[in-house]
Amino acid sequence: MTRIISVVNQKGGVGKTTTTISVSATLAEETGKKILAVDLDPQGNCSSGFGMEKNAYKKCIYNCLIDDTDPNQVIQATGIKNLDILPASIQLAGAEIELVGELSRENKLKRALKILKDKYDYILIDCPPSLGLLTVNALTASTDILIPLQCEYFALEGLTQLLNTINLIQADLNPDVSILGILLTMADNRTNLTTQIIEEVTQHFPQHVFKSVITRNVRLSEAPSHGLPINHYDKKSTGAQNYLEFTREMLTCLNQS
Amino acid sequence: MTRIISVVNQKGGVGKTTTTISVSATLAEETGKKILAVDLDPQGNCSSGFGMEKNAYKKCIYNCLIDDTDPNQVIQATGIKNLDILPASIQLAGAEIELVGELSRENKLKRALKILKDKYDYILIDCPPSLGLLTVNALTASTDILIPLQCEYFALEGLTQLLNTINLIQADLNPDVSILGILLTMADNRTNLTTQIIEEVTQHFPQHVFKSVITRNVRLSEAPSHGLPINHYDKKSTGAQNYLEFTREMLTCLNQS
Ligand SMILES: Nc1ncnc2c1ncn2[C@@H]1O[C@H](COP(=O)(O)OP(=O)(O)OP(=O)(O)O)[C@@H](O)[C@H]1O
Ligand SMILES: Nc1ncnc2c1ncn2[C@@H]1O[C@H](COP(=O)(O)OP(=O)(O)OP(=O)(O)O)[C@@H](O)[C@H]1O
Ligand SMILES: [Mg+2]
Ligand SMILES: [Mg+2]
Repeated sequence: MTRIISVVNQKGGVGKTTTTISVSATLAEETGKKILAVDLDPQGNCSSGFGMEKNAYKKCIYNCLIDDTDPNQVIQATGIKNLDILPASIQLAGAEIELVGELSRENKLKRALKILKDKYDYILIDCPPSLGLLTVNALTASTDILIPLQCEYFALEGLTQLLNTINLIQADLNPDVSILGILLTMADNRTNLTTQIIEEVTQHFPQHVFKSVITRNVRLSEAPSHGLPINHYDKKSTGAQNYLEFTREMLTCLNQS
Repeated sequence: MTRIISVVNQKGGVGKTTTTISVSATLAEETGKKILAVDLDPQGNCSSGFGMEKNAYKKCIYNCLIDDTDPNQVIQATGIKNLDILPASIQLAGAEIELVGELSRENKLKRALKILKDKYDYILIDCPPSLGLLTVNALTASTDILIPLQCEYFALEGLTQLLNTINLIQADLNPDVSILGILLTMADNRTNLTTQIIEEVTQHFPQHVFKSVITRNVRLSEAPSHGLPINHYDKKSTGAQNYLEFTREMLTCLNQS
């Protein structure tokens, strides 16, 4: 069975895209399984982070949601073995408004991904920074939810709002989706703020917090300008090591549930 | 005439809220004029950054947009002389979908702020990380646009998309709004990435980039957990100094145009 993992947090800039790119590339290398990254953010950062040229593809995820295009016709190779991408483009910015009046608007992505059957072992969906219809589509289509959380006060504040929305989705749209866990990102162990945030999150949500933590590492923010995931840009960097350790911990969790 | 400044960038986590809070508090202290901060983000970070308790107020900006409540009944004191806030709450998350079918949906905020007449000299609007109807409402209501830009690759990538949207707003909804400028944030002068980004932005948009730059400073991310703007939390910090220098540069620009 394909595991479909939404990478979600309505707080902006917490590391959703960096996590989607890094984890999907690490999974492809470590497991040899078939991986698909889905870019559901109109900014298209996940697509460009894999080196996709913005106007190189005629169709994107927008077409799968709005005019039921077969995702197999839209999927692109990333150039990395075992890893494909379902790219986004600026057209996606209009999708939220266009979906409002559609029948069964929350299930559009779920239906599109069903067409792929068991072609992929793991699918990771990079969500936009909001709890609108695109993110609801991702949560409805998913088996698991991964929550990157920046070690900052504002990011912690939004967590309760996000968990409430997940409860609503589980009650009304997708009872089978469960929280895989909370991944702490951009940790700077020199600051008290990071220590405070980690203590607070671990205290409130002990059952959800991964042991692996991603520290702040400039190589992670350099990698996208070369169109490469971190394990291809600088395999020896702290960023690559952190994401390798996390991906292994995540696989253990996935194999147990 | 009241200057209404939208603080906008669809890229998440670039410093929109931190800029709105810091600049409005610095304006209140430096000019002695009447300042209003408007929180247009369902996350409500601007409201909590001023110490507003999430459920302490019955009405918020949502009511001004959806049921035409008089903003004077919703505005709260921040406890800082000359500075009030029009707060947000989680209800605002539903506004984007609810506004879709409304008549003249892009002008809701403009109409609400008109009721305030000249009660305030400067109004700063903290926008959510998207180019949806809430941000369109802010741009339609504004006289000026301030664009915080994190010194990172993904943030630079989104700039063209943002400038295109602003052109559309100027053509169709608000010919009087103009770009006040681009403020570089979270600069880390020790990294090549920051230098590259600053060079690239200054080369492509020389007429828009402010000389003042906000460097990365942990005191800025600590301040919101105390419910205080930076000039009240730690006036001697680099963050407070950076925002003071920027606010003065911004005032010079505003007085010239
Ligand atoms: N561990 C890290 N260390 C340093 N920089 C990082 C790290 N993780 C992410 N970044 C950088 O921080 C910025 C924000 O990360 P990213 O874009 O992945 O977040 P996001 O949650 O996807 O943002 P958005 O809400 O806009 O979609 C990016 O410029 C990225 O390169
Ligand atoms: N110059 C700075 N130095 C260090 N930390 C900063 C700085 N500016 C902002 N921050 C922190 O970075 C995080 C992102 O900033 P902020 O929330 O203001 O961005 P935003 O653009 O409003 O995010 P969103 O897109 O979610 O609305 C916050 O935790 C904030 O405290
Ligand atoms: Mg992203
Ligand atoms: Mg914000």
